[in-house]
Amino acid sequence: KGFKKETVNKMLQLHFKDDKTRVSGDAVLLMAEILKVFVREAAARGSRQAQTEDLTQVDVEHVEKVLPQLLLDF
Amino acid sequence: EDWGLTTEEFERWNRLYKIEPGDGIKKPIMPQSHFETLGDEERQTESPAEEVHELSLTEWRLAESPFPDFLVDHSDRCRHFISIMDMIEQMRHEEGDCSYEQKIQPYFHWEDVDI
Amino acid sequence: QRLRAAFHYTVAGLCEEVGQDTGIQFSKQAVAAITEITFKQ
Repeated sequence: KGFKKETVNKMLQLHFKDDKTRVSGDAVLLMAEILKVFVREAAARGSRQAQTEDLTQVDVEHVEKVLPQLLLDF
Repeated sequence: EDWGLTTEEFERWNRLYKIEPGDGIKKPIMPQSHFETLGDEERQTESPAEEVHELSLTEWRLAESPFPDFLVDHSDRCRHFISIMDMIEQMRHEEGDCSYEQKIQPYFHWEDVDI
Repeated sequence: QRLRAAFHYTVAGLCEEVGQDTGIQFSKQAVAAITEITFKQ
C-alpha cells in the first residue's frame, strides 16, 4: 500500500509557483516513497508511545507526544 | 551606557549568580531521536562524567502557545506544528466517529488511491 | 479536500499495516492527525 503516483503528482503541482514546472516520474515515485516512510514512521512512533503507556490503541495524544521530534527529524 | 557590566555589576554577578562546577547544574541536551522504521543503530552515549538533563519537547505542550513575533516570523514548519497541535486539541475528546474524516469523506474518489 | 481524502485513505492503510506489525489499533482521530501531518509536511 502506498500513495498513488498521480495523487502525489497532483499535490506537487498544487505547490509549484510556476505552472510550467514538471516533475519526472522518478521524482514522483521518490516523493511517494518518502511520504510512505514518513507515515509509517509516524505510526510506528505513535504505537511505541501507546505501548510505553501499556495501551492497545494509539490515540491522538500519543501522536501529539511524538509530533515535535517527528517534525524535527523529517 | 555601553553594553558591558559595570565593575560593580560584574562583582555582584560574580558573587551571586556565577555558576561554578559542582553547583549541580546539569547540561541540558535535546532528546535523541530514534527512527522506529529505519532501524538506525547509532546511539550516541553521553560521557558518564557529565551530568545531563534531557529536555522534553512535550512536557509543557498543553501550556505552550506561540510567542508574539516582530520582524522575524514563525517558520512554516512551526506554523504547521501549531496547526496540527490545535487540530489534536479539537479532536482530543472525540469518541468513535471522527469529524475530520466525516468532513473529507464526501471528496473521496477511488481513482485517487492505489487499491 | 479531495487530495486530503486520498491521503487519508492511504494513511489509514499504512497505519493498519503498522498496527498489524505492532498488535496495536489506531483510533480514527490518530489516523486523522497523521493524515494532516503528512498532508502539510
